[in-house]
Amino acid sequence: MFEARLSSATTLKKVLDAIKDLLNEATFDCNDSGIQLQAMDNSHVSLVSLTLRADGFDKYRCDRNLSMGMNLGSMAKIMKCANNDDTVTMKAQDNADTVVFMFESQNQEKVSDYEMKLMNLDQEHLGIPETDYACIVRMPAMEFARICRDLSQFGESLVICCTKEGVKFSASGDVGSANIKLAQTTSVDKEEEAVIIEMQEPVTLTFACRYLNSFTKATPLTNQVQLSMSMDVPLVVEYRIQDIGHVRYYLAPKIED
Amino acid sequence: YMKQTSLKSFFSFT
Repeated sequence: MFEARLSSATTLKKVLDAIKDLLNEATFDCNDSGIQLQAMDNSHVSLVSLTLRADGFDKYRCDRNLSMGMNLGSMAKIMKCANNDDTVTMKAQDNADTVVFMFESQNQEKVSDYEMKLMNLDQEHLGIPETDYACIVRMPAMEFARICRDLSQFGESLVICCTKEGVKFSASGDVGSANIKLAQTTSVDKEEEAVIIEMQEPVTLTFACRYLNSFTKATPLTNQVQLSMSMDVPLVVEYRIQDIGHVRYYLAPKIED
Repeated sequence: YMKQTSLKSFFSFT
């Protein structure tokens, strides 16, 4: 028996919005410590890694490890039927080929349930090595989304250059070129508005804008985003989900041909 | 010219 309950459907809606741009389907691996999802996009350029810890749910029970392959488009149709303040419960029997989403209104007067067929997905699990990154940037998630959106007008690629002084985002193309520099915050009044840089060595890396823009669909989940970078290795973009886990995106860099 | 790399060249399959 698997059962996981959240007191507000908003969190699950936001999590789904954060991953469905990159993935059409994905397997939710459930065990007694929580729910994990790891999947690459079709082109194998980016990877989504989602963790929802058991202790972050209002109720969580998972008697046997369970892998639930879901079509995220179908899941989105179902989640659209939930009000933000509904309680949402996911339920499945052991070895089941369906999962049930149950929504309960706050006054308990409306209860809906939606049963969705599960899929058998071929899963390629990637082992991600522990890495000490040369630069770690923490910045407002809204600011990062804005920068990705603005600069993707000027080129397909975004260059991120991180030094001790700050982080510079650049794009160039037919129109011309664009640069946005963010200095490290000197006095932190509000932590969620700060730009903080931990640098061992300066880094300059180039990434495809379209993936970065997909990652920013996670912005509603949290105030701050963390970018971890080292030369010539994938970028990690991490959004923490309050009290329950995180969604991390890995993006392979573009390199000189 | 910048070439897009694949994640598969950085991470190993488990």
